[in-house]
Amino acid sequence: SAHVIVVANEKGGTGKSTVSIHTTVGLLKAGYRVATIDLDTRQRTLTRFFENRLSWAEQAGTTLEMPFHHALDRGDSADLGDNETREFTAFANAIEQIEHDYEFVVIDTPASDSYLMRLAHSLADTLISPINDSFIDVDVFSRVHHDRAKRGAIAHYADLVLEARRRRRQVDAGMIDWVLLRNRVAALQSNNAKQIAASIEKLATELQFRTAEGLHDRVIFRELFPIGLTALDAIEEAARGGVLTNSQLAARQEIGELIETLRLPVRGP
Amino acid sequence: SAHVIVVANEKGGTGKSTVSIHTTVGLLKAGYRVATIDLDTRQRTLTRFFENRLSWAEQAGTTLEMPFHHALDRGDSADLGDNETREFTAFANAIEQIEHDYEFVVIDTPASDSYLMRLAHSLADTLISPINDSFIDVDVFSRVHHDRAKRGAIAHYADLVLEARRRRRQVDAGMIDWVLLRNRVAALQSNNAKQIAASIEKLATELQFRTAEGLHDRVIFRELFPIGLTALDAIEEAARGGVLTNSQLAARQEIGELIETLRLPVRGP
Ligand SMILES: Nc1ncnc2c1ncn2[C@@H]1O[C@H](COP(=O)(O)OP(=O)(O)OP(=O)(O)O)[C@@H](O)[C@H]1O
Ligand SMILES: Nc1ncnc2c1ncn2[C@@H]1O[C@H](COP(=O)(O)OP(=O)(O)OP(=O)(O)O)[C@@H](O)[C@H]1O
Ligand SMILES: [Mg+2]
Ligand SMILES: [Mg+2]
Repeated sequence: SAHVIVVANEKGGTGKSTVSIHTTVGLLKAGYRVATIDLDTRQRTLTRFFENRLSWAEQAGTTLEMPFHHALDRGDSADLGDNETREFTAFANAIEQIEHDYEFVVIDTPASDSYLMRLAHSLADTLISPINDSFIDVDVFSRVHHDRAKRGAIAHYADLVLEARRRRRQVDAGMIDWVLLRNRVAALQSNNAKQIAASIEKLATELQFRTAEGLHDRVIFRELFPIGLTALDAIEEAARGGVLTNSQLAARQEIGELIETLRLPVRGP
Repeated sequence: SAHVIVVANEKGGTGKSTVSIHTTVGLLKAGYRVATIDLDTRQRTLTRFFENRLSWAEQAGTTLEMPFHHALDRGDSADLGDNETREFTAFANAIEQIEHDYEFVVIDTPASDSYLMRLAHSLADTLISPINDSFIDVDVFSRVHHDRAKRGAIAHYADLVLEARRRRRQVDAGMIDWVLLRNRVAALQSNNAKQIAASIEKLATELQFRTAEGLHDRVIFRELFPIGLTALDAIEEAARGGVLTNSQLAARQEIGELIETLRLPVRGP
């Protein structure tokens, strides 16, 4: 059945949707059958991206690789228990439809704590948590403090992931491969970036995650959103003469390396 | 009574907490009495910053300007109506305590839609919405689309703000001065950044907001979080010989210009 990739981090704007978009397109380009689920019921960035992609392909008279996409609806009753039941049912139905027909499911999540977002964590085979090079971002994993003695208390998001891991082990002894991905890394490495990298390496052992190389802050990772394309696609100017710009090459390399780092189960012969 | 500054944007990671921190310290340095309310009950970035600031001042044996700070607690019953009543009461009490004793209240908000976050919007005299130079960020204000004919439908966050304005006008005919602030602007302006700036200028007329110059992406805006300092404070290396680094000067200038752009009511003689 499908290998589930969840992209999550309770911290806002770390790049969950950007990573979901590029991982999905990367796997599609590699020939895999990919399904996607957008759990960000209000913002729907992933859903909007694929709407733009479909619309662009139609007006260009071409076809572009598309995943089998599910956008979940928001539960909107005043009763939390009622909402949760409805959301669980919709999510379970979506998973059921895809788990036997697709090789990968990529699930994008919102930055707010919710029943649905926590449930997604327990379903992950691979959990990718993008993070910015910033102590504000580290603080949701482990409390930053100038005083070494007061540093390091496990914070609310790391807690959420550890709890999801416990639940998963109880259910089916399943393992969650947790990958931390530095995102929007600056071209020039500052002392701050070095310190962040060092903090993350220490945390990796304590929280049992591994770190991926990271994606730099590149305009090409965001400027194609209105037309639903990525650096992995044949972008018009680049398509002339088949020569890729340096930025498109660099972006493709970073996404390729990310997918390799994920050590996803590859299809048999 | 106090002039209320709300820093909000439903999009995650646009810099709400960073702007809240620097606006607060900027106003304190200018000698104003400032109170702060942290509505991000789970992540508490603003609260964590002031905890770090207090702790750093104590270990350094100095005093640092501090606002009168309120961190709201999360409502945690299973009944939404019940939570909302509790949160409203706590928020109303916090406002009541400060509105006559302080000149400014800065309210930081979480990136998720909630009763409390919406209520804060209706209380704003000044609403600052930071935004990244990205179509993904524009999309929560107005739907981006390659096809000019399909572009521009008002999106969910702009909707939320317009609704808050309507409610406010009904309550006390009050006006919300909505300021859009481009944040994490790259040093080199790309075509993408130019397009974003142009989209924002068009939206400004339609949604009735004005735009502020913007803050560049500067490591100094984030590297001092663990010690609760900002570029506006006397940072150790900079304090030697009283010479400020270029980055500290540039950051101070940007925060100064931001506060000026806010056109806040200044105290009488
Ligand atoms: N590697 C990158 N290079 C350039 N821009 C990026 C990169 N990653 C993310 N961005 C931009 O940063 C912003 C945040 O990214 P994104 O929306 O993917 O994060 P998110 O974690 O999904 O946010 P949210 O918490 O709101 O769901 C967006 O404007 C996006 O275009
Ligand atoms: N102008 C800036 N220069 C450098 N880094 C910045 C700047 N503004 C924000 N950041 C960094 O970007 C990230 C997001 O900023 P911040 O946490 O203030 O946003 P937010 O809108 O409060 O996020 P959330 O939606 O999670 O509450 C943080 O890592 C922060 O340190
Ligand atoms: Mg997202
Ligand atoms: Mg914040």
